[in-house]
This record gives sequence, C-alpha cells and structure tokens, in this order.
Amino acid sequence: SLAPIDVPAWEHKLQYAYCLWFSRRSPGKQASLQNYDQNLKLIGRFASVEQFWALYSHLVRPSDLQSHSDFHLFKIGIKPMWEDEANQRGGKLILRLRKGLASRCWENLVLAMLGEQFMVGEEICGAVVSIRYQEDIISVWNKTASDSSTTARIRDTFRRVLNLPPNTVLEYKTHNDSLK
Amino acid sequence: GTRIVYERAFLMQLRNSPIAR
Repeated sequence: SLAPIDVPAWEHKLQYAYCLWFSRRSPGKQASLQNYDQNLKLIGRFASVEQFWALYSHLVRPSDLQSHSDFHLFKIGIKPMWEDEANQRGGKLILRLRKGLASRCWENLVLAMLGEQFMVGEEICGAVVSIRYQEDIISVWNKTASDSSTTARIRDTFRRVLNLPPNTVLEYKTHNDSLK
Repeated sequence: GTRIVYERAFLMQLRNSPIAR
C-alpha cells in the first residue's frame, strides 16, 4: 500500500527493494500470532545501496539491543511471518551465535543478500537477527523448503560470507514445522 | 535479465558516500 521507492539515477540500485522491521517482546510473554504481528514495526524501506547505508547508519547495532529484540530484513511485499504467501512453503537456515558476534555476522549476511551473492534467483525472502538472553540467532528465510539444491547453495554461501568454521552447525527448519 | 550483483568490498566503499551518511 506504500508508494514505490524512488531511486535517483546516480544511486546504485539493488536487485530488490527491501523493508526493515523491528520487533521486541517482553521476555516470558507467550508470542501469539496477533501480538507478533502487532509488535512488528516498519523502520524503513530502501531500493539502493546508498539508501540502505543511510538507514543502517542510524540504527543501533544488533548486539547492543535489549534481549528479545529482532531485526527483520525482507524483500518488499513479504511480511516477516510464516503465514505470508512467500514464506508458507519455505523454511529458514539457522545459526546460533555466542554473545558478541551478532553485529558483525549480521552485517556480512545483509551485504551478501543485498549484493545478490546467494545466486538462488527469487528464492531468498529475507533474514532475521534475534537477540536473546544467552545467545543470538541469525537466520535466512527462503521460499521453497523442499528444494534441496537451493537450500544447499544458501548454506554454502552463508558459511562463506560469514567465514564460519567448517564444523559450525547450521540447522534448517521448515516454517511448516514451526507452525505446528 | 541480468541480476545486479555487488561484492562486499564495493558495498563497503559506498558506505561513505555523501547520501549514505
């Protein structure tokens, strides 16, 4: 329902336009679908590299956020919820991080996503960084959980752009399983 | 059509462009 994003000729256009969302919930409170939706706040939108940096440079780094906060960076038109049409048949690749690493890993992931480094066509929906009490979680969401060659490619790129040691565990979870 | 691909180093360079600040 929002107007298209204008990209002046001198800016570097991205392959996709994105929305950045923020959410925070009170620890201990059960997250129902309704309050998850209500807690999602749209921070901004961008369609060029310059517009991304203008927004990003004003934000608190993920590691400095309070516990139970999330940044959600999704392609425009895709809401960061399992129920969204683009996510329904999808899943997410999950990396659990010890405290203190989230900001750097998140930035590397975001730059790879915006720069189209995953090379999986339309498959990427977005990415989430979740700040929790004892650990932080970074995930990449894709459209088709059943497409194993794509999920393998996402996993390889994820490992490479975050410089993860080869023994790092990367869990894949379908949204369908999460909904149950 | 062609996809718009950017390497990390190039994106980092644009971090300091006037509009991005």
